[in-house]
Amino acid sequence: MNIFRLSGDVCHLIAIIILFLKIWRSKSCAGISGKSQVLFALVFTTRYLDLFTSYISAYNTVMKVVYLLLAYSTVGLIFFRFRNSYDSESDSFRVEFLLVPVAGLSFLENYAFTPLEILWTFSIYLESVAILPQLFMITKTGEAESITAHYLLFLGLYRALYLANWLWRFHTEGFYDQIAVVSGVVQTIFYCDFFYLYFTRVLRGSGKMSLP
Amino acid sequence: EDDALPKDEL
Repeated sequence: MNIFRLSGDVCHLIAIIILFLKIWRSKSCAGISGKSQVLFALVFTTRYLDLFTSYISAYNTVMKVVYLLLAYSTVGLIFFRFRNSYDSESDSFRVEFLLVPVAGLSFLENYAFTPLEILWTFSIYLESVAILPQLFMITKTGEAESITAHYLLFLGLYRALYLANWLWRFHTEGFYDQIAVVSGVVQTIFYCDFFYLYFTRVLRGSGKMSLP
Repeated sequence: EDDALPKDEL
């Protein structure tokens, strides 16, 4: 554990909590892609199956359980409790275009051809593209509320900090997880455009972030 | 299966 990894995990947690509280307090999930949230719940589910097979640390177990609970609670708010506010018209990204290639790739490129390992690989690849329905939705509607932008900022920070973590681990312990690093770089690239918009519009501008 | 890395990261 190093400072980059710990801050990355904390930013990830903050992002998830920001989104959950935003929906809970406003009693509305307007502007939020339910599809992205389902994909994230699927990411956590397929990645954390090792909760049942191996124990790493109390920190590891607690964080996994918290991420899972929050992910499913958010999905529950969007599709059940506040489903009237869910904008399915704008959330029109075709997730099969992500799921099929990601599933195929996880069978082809993995560390071991075992069910758990393939599902872990699937979760890594899927996480790298899971935010696309949300970014697509913002592009389509042309704006995002600032709180949604804060959510995306913390998700992006989490990614960037994980990259720093991997650089640090490579230098200090020679650790290099090729699948996670390559997918992580791809995932972080998706946030670059958003980072630019965030700093030029949300911080300087009014409450909302508009896209050109 | 030996090349599989331990999954300590989240």
